[in-house]
Amino acid sequence: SEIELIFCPHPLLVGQQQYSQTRYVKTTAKATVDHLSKYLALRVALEEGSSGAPEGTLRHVSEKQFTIYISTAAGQFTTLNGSLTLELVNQKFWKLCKPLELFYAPT
Amino acid sequence: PEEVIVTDITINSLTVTFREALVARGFFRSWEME
Repeated sequence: SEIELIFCPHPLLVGQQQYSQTRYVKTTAKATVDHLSKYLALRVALEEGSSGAPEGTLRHVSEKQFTIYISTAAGQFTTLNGSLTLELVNQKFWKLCKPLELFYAPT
Repeated sequence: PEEVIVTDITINSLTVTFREALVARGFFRSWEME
């Protein structure tokens, strides 16, 4: 099955000078948090590459560059383990019938 | 959406496909964005 998610910059951990685009993404529910993190790192590298980043940046893309969070009750944010599938994240933390909202920040 | 970005990501031999749109309207089926 497929999962829809809104991928936002962490409101506290991402500064105004840092990459902060909100992304609208669909993928298989079997994808892990690490897959999502690596996807973000790749997209950021491609976008920054178009504005003059050093060549070869794509070869060093890693799921460790970003940490993924989900908002819990009372405005808290929980770090998501990279091995969790998005399906498990949805079942355990989200439980809502709308796109999963996740947050990213540089590790 | 007029354009959807498609990207494959592989970790530990598991490849998954990500599809991304610039806007959510018309892209998400489970919740229509206002």
